[in-house]
Amino acid sequence: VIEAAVRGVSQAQAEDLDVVDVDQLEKVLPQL
Amino acid sequence: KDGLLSEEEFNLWNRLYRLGDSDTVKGVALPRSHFLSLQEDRVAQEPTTGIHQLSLSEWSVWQDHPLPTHQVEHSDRCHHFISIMQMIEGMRHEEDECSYELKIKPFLQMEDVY
Amino acid sequence: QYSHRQRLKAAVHYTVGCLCQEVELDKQVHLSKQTIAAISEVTFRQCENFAKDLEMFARHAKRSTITTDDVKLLSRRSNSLLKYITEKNEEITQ
Repeated sequence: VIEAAVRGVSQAQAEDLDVVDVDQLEKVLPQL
Repeated sequence: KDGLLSEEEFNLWNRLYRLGDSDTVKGVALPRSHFLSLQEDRVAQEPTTGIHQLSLSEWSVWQDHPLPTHQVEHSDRCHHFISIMQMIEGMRHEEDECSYELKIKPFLQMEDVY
Repeated sequence: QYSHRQRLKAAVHYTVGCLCQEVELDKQVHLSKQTIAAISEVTFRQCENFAKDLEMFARHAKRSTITTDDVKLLSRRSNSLLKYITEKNEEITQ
């Protein structure tokens, strides 16, 4: 859970966003 | 007999399949995965010229349903991934309220959490 | 059986929400409800896969009880995760 959340945050930050939405989670899902 | 390629097989491989210096793509690599949440010592990986970094997410548009197979079935992990992708697609345009939460909340009992 | 499964799912969802809240506070980034729902579903399904694996590991060792050794086997593919799980196990044992 923590890993998924942290990866989602990392992706959002890479996109310069302050919200993690499913769009960001989708991108980290394959590697997760 | 020793489990290695015979001379004939080696020549075939060398001619048809081997990637080398003359090829634009000299090899393929899957990006190394590591835990962000565990304190890991990571060596920064420089992408090597000519080594094509494979993408796990490039084809995600097609990964929302099981594609046809031949002789073997999709794995549990594959079905798992597909179902989450489908779930995400279903929730993509939700605003404020989350349908999953609304559906599951009536079943919440704190003694299960404890 | 359906109701029991949904209760477990709800408990997982609630707990996932709490854990995500910790990450939000730590990273100062908000996670949408849909993100939390997706993480919850990933977790629940993964637990089902873990349960099948754990049963098989225990059965392979001719045991009828799943032990921490079986859990460690689950994490074998990642050195860092295996190390983490082993350390946590030792903490709990102490």
